[in-house]
Amino acid sequence: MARATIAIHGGAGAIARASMDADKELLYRQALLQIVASAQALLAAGSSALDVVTEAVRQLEACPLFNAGVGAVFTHEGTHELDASVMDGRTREAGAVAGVRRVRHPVLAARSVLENSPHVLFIGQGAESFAEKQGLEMVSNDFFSTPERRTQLEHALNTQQTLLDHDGGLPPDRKFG
Amino acid sequence: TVGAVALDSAGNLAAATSTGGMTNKQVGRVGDSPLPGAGCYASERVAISCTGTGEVFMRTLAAYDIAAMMEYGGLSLQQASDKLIHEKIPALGGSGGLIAIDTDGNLALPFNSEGMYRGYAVAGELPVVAIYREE
Repeated sequence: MARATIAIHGGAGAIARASMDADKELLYRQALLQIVASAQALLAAGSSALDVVTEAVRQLEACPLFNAGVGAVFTHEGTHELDASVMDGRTREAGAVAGVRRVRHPVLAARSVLENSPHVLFIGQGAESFAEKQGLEMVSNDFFSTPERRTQLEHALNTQQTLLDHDGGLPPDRKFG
Repeated sequence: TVGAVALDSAGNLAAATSTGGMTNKQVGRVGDSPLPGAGCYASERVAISCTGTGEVFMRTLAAYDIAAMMEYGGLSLQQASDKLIHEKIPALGGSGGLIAIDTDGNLALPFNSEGMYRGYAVAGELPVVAIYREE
């Protein structure tokens, strides 16, 4: 019997203690703890690794603090384009979507590609149609928008930079992706 | 960018990655996150999810490279992860990090930036979360 183990990430970057205010740091820690603890409970209950990583990333997508799903960064045109993938080590099967705009949980679309199609990667409109046919929840693109990310876009536009979400932060909160 | 890797009680591994991309990116630009072998990979030996300068993680096939260093080079998970994150990625001007688990339950969460939002939990132990390098 293997020792069930889970790890999650919410992005890396120039996250220095000095530049993060205590309240915001607490929000991040609470979000990470809640998600990793619930994944640990799923593993303890016998869930498969594939189900657990899918659910953990779905929760991370639902949390506005991280650059995925709600809280995603903005493109140059002020829109959101989301990408996701899942891979099962037992079978080497994989599913992915790229450039989707209306799929509430891209990781669920990726999982559906893995399970319900002979393909690995769907992009753009095709990925959206596939997700819709699979009965996944569709939302308007601005569902993913948050004020913090809009401020980051304005900062990036003013400085003519393309910023990884790791660099997309503003002083003092230079968040990483 | 967010991700998860897991080893279940049956000894199976899996990985998942999801992202909103880059702030102010050109419409249509895609990074490593949706590409198996670049931003996400899982085999019977190891599961990896990456975050960082997508183009560099694509050009190095970062996630698969760790599996290859372990399988063909005999490196441990920690050695392979460190080599990728602290040598190969910076050599191409990239930055970021990853999380990885191998079939023996070894964990690696390296990053070459100042911090990474991360957490892990092993069966029967308290979960751990961290943000800064020095934690």
